[in-house]
Amino acid sequence: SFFVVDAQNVTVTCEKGLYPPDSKTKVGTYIINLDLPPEQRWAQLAKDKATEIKALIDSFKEFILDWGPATKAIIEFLDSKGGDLDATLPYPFAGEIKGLADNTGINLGEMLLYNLFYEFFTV
Amino acid sequence: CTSIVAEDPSGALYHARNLDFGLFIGWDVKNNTWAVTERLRPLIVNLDWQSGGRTVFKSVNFAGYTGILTAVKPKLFTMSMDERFNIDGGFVGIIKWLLGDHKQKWMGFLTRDVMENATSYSQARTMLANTVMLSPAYFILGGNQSGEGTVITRSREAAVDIWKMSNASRWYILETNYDHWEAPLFLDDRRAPAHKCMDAMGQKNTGFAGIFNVLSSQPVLNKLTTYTALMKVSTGELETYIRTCKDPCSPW
Repeated sequence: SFFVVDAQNVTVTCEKGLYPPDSKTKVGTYIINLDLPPEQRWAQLAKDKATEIKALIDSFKEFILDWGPATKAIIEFLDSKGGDLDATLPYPFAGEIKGLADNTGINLGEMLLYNLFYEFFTV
Repeated sequence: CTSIVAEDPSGALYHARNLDFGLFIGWDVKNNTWAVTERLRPLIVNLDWQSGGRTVFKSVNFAGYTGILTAVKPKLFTMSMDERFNIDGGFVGIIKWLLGDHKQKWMGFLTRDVMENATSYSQARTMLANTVMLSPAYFILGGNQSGEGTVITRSREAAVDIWKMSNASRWYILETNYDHWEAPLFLDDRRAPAHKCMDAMGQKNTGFAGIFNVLSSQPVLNKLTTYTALMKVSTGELETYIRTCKDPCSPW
C-alpha cells in the first residue's frame, strides 16, 4: 500500500479480502465475575499477565520521567503515597487496583499510575 | 485511534475501532516500532463481565487496566473512547486530584460506570456527556436502533459538542483524534482516508469483513495500532485482533 495525503486531495489504497485475519492474532477472553469482592476479580488475569504488566509500567515510567521534573514529582508521589491515594478511590476501583497489585506483586502506587495512563497522555 | 459506527441496509449497527497508543514514547530505530505500543500488545484481552452467571457487558482491555476503552452491552449500546489531546489535558486533572479535588472522575472509571450501570443508549449518552472528568476525550457511542450513533467531544467539564449520525448525513459516523468540525493535523490525517475507504466499501458491504478492511488500510492502520475490535450490538458479538503494521508503514 502507499498513500499520499494533503489538504486538497487524498489518495489511499483501501485494503480488501483481509478478513478473517490469521487466527493467531485473535484475542482470547477472560471472565470478570462482578459478584466477587473487588480484590478477587482480577486474580487469575493478574497472575497470568504479571510479567507483561510490569514490563509495560517500567517502560512507561522510563519514558515519562524524561518529560521533566513535573512528571518525576507526580510519579514519586504516586509511588510513595499509593496506598493512601488508592483508599480514596470510589468502589469498586480501590479494591480492584489493590487486588491487582497484590496478585502481580507490583507496587500499589505503580498500579495506580497504570490506571491513570490515559490522563497522562492527553497533553 | 479510529472509531466507526455504521449501519447496514437492514438497520443493524456495527461499531469498530483501531486503538492506537504510544506516540512519541520511545521510537526503536532498529525495529521501526514504538516501545510502549510493543509492550501493550501482549496485554490485550477480551473481558466478559458477568453477574449471576450472565454477561453484563464485554470489553477489550489491557490487562490490569480497570477502566473501559472499548465495549459492547448486548442489545443496548456500544462504546469506544478516542484520545483527545488538549493543553488543558489530563495533567491539570491529575494535579487537581492529587491535591484533593476528587469531584472529577477518572475517564476509565466513568466508562466502566456507564457499561455496568446504564440501561439504555440515551442514558449512556447523558452520563458520558455530563460527568466532570480528569481529562478530555472523544466518546463514540452506538445504539441498537437505526440512526443511533453519536460522537461526544468532551472537555474535562462537559460536552463541547454532541454529533449525531443523523447530522453527519451518512450511514456511518467516524472519529479519529481531532474535533470533527476542524481539519486534522495535515501530518496525521487518518480521517480522510477512512472516509474514502468507507465510501468505497458502501453501505451494502457493511459488516465485520468490510469494516476490518477499512481499519486495515494505511494510515488508518499504522505503527501505533495495537488492536482492531469489531462489535455488533444486536448479537453482542465482539472480535478483537492484535495488529502489527509491517514496513513500509506510517509511524502514526
